[in-house]
Amino acid sequence: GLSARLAGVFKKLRGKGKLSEKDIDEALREVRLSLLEADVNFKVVREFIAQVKEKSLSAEVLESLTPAQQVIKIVHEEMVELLGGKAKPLDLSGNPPAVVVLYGLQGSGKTTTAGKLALNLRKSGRRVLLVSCDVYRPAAQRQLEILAEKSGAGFFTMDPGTDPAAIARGGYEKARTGAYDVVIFDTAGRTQLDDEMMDEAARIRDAVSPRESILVVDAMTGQEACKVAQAFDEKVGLTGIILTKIDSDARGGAALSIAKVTGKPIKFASTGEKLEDFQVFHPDRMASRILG
Amino acid sequence: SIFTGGRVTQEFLDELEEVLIQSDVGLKAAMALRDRIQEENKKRNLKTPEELFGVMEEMVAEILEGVSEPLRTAPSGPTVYVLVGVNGAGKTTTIGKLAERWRGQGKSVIMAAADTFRAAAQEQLAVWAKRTGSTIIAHQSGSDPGAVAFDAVRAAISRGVDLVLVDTAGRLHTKGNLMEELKKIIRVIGRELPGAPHEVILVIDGTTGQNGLNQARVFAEAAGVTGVCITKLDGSSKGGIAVAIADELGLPIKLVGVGESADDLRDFDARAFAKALFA
Ligand SMILES: Nc1nc2c(ncn2[C@@H]2O[C@H](COP(=O)(O)OP(=O)(O)OP(=O)(O)O)[C@@H](O)[C@H]2O)c(=O)[nH]1
Ligand SMILES: Nc1nc2c(ncn2[C@@H]2O[C@H](COP(=O)(O)OP(=O)(O)OP(=O)(O)O)[C@@H](O)[C@H]2O)c(=O)[nH]1
Ligand SMILES: [Mg+2]
Ligand SMILES: [Mg+2]
Repeated sequence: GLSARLAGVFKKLRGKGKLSEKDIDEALREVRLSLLEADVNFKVVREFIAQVKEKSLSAEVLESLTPAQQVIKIVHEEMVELLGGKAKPLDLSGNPPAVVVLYGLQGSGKTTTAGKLALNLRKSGRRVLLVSCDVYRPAAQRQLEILAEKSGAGFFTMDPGTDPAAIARGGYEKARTGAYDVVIFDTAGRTQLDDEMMDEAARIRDAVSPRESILVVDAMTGQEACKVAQAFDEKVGLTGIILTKIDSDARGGAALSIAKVTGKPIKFASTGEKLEDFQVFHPDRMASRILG
Repeated sequence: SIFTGGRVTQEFLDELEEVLIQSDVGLKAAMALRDRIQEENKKRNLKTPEELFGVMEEMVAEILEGVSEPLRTAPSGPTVYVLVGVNGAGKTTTIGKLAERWRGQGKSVIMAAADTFRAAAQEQLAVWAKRTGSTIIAHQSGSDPGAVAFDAVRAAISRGVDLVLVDTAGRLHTKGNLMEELKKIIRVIGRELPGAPHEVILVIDGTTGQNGLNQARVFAEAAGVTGVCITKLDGSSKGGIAVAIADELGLPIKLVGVGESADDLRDFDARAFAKALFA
C-alpha cells in the first residue's frame, strides 16, 4: 500500500539529516500516483498534493525520525477534512413534508437509493412518500412502486406521458395533504451534456423547492466525476451527495473529486443491493479506502 | 509553446499524459504510451503537435485493433448471447438494442429474463421485447436464473429462433457466490446447446474508472467473456478503460452504447475511438 511505498522512498533518503523540499516532492510523487490509481481527478490530485506539500514542509516532518508516517498522517487528515470532516445528517427541518430530490447519471443507483432512504426514515418513525418522476426508463415507475411496498412508504406517480415536473407537483400535493413527513422524488438518469434533460432537472426542482437536492454517484466513477458534479451543482444547486456501490472494490476517488469541486457533504453510503444496505457516510473510513 | 524549436518538450509529454489519464485509460497505460511516444519521437523527429497526436492515435488504435474480433454467430441453429456485468452498467438496455438490430435484419429473437432478482427487472425487459417484436421467456420473481436460460434456449431450438439474448442480474465481481451463479447459468446453456453461448458480452459503464479493469479480469476468468460493450459514451466520459482492458487482458471491444434508444448501438471502431480520446 501507500505506507510501504512512502516508507521505501524515505528509507532511500535516510542518513541525510534533515529532509529537503526536493525530498518531500519525491515522496509526494508516490502519493500522487496512488490517488490517480484510485480515480481521483488529476486536477484535484494536483491541488491536493500542493496542500499536503505546504503542510509537510514543517519541522515536524522534515526532522522526524518517521517522516513517512508524518506525511501519511497529513494526507489522511487533509482527506478527511475534504470529505466533510464528520458525518452530516439529512436536512429535514422546516414544515413537513421535507422534500428530497435525487439526481444522477444513468444507472448510478437513484431508484434503489430512494427505497433505502425511505426505509431508513421509516425506521425513525417517519411517514414517507416515494414519487417517481422517471417517465423514460422502461418499468422505472413499477421499480419504485415495488421498493415503496418493501420499505413501507407511500407511492405516487402519473402516466408515463406526463411532464416529470407536473408529476413532481402532484407528488408534493399528495405528500402535503396526506400528512407525510418526507417526500422523496426519484428522477430519470441523465448526462450533464443533455441540455433538455438538465433543464428538466431544474424544472423539477422549481416545482417542489427541495430541502435536499442530492447527487447519487457510483463509487466506481472515473475522472469525469468532477465535471458531472459541477454541472449538476450549477444547474440545480446540490445540498448533498450519496455514494453507491461501495461494497465493490473500487477505491472511490470520485468521492474526493466531488467533495473538492462542490464542497457539498457526502451524507450516505450505499453498501449493497438490499434496502437495508445503507449507512451514514464515514469520511475517515473513506479516506483510508481511497489511499489504499 | 509546447514544441520549442521543433522538439517535443517534457511539458508537452506531461500534458499528453494528463489527456490520457483524464480519459480513464489509467496510470499504467498513460505512462507506457508516454514512454513509447518519447521513443517514437527520437526515431521520427516529429515536428508538430498534429503529428504527435496522430502517432498517439495510431498507437491507441493498434492496441484496440490488435485484439479485435467481430461478434460470433452460430454456424447453424440459434445464436446465444449472454450479457453480464456489474449493477447498472446497461445490460438490459443493450439487449433491447441488440434485439432491434437483429429484428431489423428480419431475424427472430427470444429474450431470456434471467434477472430474477432485481425489482421490475423482468417488466423492464418485457417492454424491450414488446418494442422490438421479440419473444420473452420469464419465470416467477426469485426463481432460478439457470432455468430461465434453459427454457429460452430450449424454445429457440424447438421454434427455430435465430437469436437468444440472456439478461442476467447485475452483480459485483467481488461477490463469489454471484459469480458462481453466473458460471452455472453459462454451463446450463452450454449443456443444452453445444457451442453456446456464442458470446459472453461484458457490459462496462463508460463512466467507470480503474475498477473496470478489475471487473473485466474477474468476469473474464469466471464467465469466459468473449467481448466487451462499453456503454454511455454519449456522456462526457471517454471510456478509456477500454484501452486498459484490451491492453492488459486482450479482451476484444465489440460494441459501444451511445444512448438510451433502441438504435443507440454501434460496432466498435478502434480508429474513431482513439480519435475521440484526444478530441
Ligand atoms: N452492489 C450494489 N448495487 C447497487 C447499490 N445501489 C444500487 N445498486 C444496483 O445498481 C443497479 C442500478 O440501480 P438503480 O436504482 O436502478 O439505478 P438508477 O440510478 O435509478 O438508474 P436509472 O434510473 O436508469 O438512471 C441496480 O441493479 C441496483 O440494485 C449498491 O450500493 N450496491
Ligand atoms: N446515456 C446512456 N444511457 C444508457 C446507455 N446504456 C444504458 N443506459 C441507461 O443506463 C441505465 C441502466 O441501464 P440498464 O439496462 O437497466 O442496466 P443494467 O446493467 O441492466 O442494470 P442492472 O440490471 O440493474 O444491473 C438506464 O437508464 C439505461 O437507459 C447508453 O449507452 N447511454
Ligand atoms: Mg432509476
Ligand atoms: Mg438489467
